[in-house]
Amino acid sequence: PQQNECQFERLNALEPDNRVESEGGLIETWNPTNRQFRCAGFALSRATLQRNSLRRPFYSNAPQEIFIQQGNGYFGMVFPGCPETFEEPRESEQGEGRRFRDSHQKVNRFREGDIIAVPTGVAFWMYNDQETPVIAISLTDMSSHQNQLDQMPRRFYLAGNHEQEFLLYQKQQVRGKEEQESEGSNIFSGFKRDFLEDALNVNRHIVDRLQGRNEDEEKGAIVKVKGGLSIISPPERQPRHQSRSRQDEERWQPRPHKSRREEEDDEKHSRHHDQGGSRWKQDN
Amino acid sequence: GLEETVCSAKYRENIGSSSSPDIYNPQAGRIKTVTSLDLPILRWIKLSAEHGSLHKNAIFVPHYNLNANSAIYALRGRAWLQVVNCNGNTVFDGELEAGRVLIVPQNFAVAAKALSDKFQYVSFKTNDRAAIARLAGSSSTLNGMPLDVLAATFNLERNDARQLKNNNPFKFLVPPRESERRAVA
Repeated sequence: PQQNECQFERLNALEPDNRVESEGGLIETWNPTNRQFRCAGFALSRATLQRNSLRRPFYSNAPQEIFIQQGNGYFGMVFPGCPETFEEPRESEQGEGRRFRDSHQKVNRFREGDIIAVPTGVAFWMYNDQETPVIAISLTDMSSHQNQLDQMPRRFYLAGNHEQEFLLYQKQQVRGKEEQESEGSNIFSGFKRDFLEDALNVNRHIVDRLQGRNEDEEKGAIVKVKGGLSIISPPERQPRHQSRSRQDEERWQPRPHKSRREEEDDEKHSRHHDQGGSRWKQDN
Repeated sequence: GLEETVCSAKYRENIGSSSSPDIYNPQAGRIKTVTSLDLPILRWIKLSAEHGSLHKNAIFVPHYNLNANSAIYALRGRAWLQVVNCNGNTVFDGELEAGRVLIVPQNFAVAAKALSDKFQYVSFKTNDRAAIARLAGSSSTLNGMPLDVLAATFNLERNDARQLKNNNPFKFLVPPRESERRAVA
């Protein structure tokens, strides 16, 4: 913070002062140029996602901490260089007669009360697959050493053709200094079409979609997904403290000490069982 | 003591064309980086560097620096570069020729296409473990997302989303098309 930025005589409780509506929800922001925020060095926003709504992928110039005030759903982060470890099974290939098997990086579930940590520059998306609207409060730590830009929070959207939630404050700051040529697009839209056609090896139609040029592209940062998303994800587990029965509790007690002989017997039994159960488990 | 840690430290690492590249495609070019993993002193000064050499019409896929600003200094030849800010505005769309420098702020998307026989550059980065995220090609950010998320995000048919994930098999450098290669020959 600049000198005397934090010399407060009085503090105020603040409400969000900007609201950007989307097809599938809305994003509210607190003015990051407010002195209290400038002193603290962070920015705050609140996203509300309706049922079957996807917050389109974006990354930020500073790390984020997101608290789930309400609802649950899926989120994903794409880490550069990490493998796509969630893979579609072979069965779906035969079942639907498809040759393509999708794979992607890890997808997680979130629920009410969760904190989600999002590193700087990592693309993040979230999806509400439940009836209850998801409300997520996000703090972006502008004073983090990982932010090497100025103190203004910036969202880099990978898709869409909409105003990013902190743009209003950017415009207020640059007013009188320089006019912005255009606003409210995604990072692909700034590249030349031919260039993207070559770089992605796809046709113009796909490039137009990527750049948000299609006619019905006024859906905003949060879009409705017709029929919902199908995501490769393990079945949800109940939290242990809710699902653990008395038998389970007993299983969690420390096991009584066994003699070496007893342990060897156990091992033999276990091997036998393994061999019967699966032909893949053989000695090397 | 200082004399034990600094005086005999390694201060030099070659990243020029003669060194062993980290990224190499004989038809597209090569890239070599030096970070604090290669040269530990960089952890102290919090800087790193990258040297690249691209063949004519080869493309360095759209990408961004996650955690660093960068200064791209053209050493030889010329390339066409595009840089895009967070609002989707093209903030640079032009040639970078030998002797000139282009500053690319953190997280701004950038892509390059070599216009001359061999475009060479050095990029200084303001983080000792600077990392990039690629927006196109195999194992890129788009590939890391589920197919349905990609289709919903870009309002695409599943088949088009598949093409987006699969069509470019290259990771960093895309070689020129066959017709462009023939023209160069």
